[in-house]
Amino acid sequence: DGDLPITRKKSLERFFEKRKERMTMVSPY
Amino acid sequence: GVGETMPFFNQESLQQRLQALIDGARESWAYAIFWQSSSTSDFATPSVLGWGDGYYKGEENKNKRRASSSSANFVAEQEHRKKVLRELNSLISGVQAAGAGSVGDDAVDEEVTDTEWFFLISMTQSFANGNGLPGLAMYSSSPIWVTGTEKLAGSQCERARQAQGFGLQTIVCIPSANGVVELGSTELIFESSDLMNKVKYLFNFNIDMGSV
Repeated sequence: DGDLPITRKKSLERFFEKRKERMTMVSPY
Repeated sequence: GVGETMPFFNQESLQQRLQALIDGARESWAYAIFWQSSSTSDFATPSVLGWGDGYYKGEENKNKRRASSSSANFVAEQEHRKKVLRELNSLISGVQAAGAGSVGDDAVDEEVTDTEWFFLISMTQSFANGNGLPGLAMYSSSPIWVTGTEKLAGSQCERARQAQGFGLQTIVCIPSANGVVELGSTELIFESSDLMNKVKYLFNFNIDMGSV
């Protein structure tokens, strides 16, 4: 419903940040 | 100092402890979750374990589990997961509109692995005292360590069976004064006092090592 508890918001922010890091770490070779 | 009371409700501190727990481990843990107990002085109200914080590290050898990536089911499931991730990302981006900004499309359009999905849906779960692996660990005040596909699949706990369905091979729940620390891995990891001691040290609470 668009109303996330603050702990989930923080956890999701970190999850997405880490996911982006993992994506950019993938070797192009 | 170790003897001080840990600021359990400080999420930064929780996150650091969860990261320290598995980033420095010899074993390859995919994630760590702190299930926080609803603290109440009313003994008539049963305590419930809900999402406190989590750290998702990822799998070491995820490429070897991509055999079915061309099946129609896989494609449909990936579409569903990416749609949910886009929606969640929109929520988060809205939250931080005045600050750090969006994480970008590349973080949501890549394959969403089974363990990532299991971690994400964990955020929606909660456990009454005695229910599920975390609730059982809390209720018994004893760590629960389940290793192997068969043991997970044969568990009475829905969460263990769910974990197995998403490719996890090891799941551990270690109780604390204010909740339960859970770790999961796609590898076979066997019980060690080393991990118990790390949790005991990092989360600063007492567990009965004799009951392990």
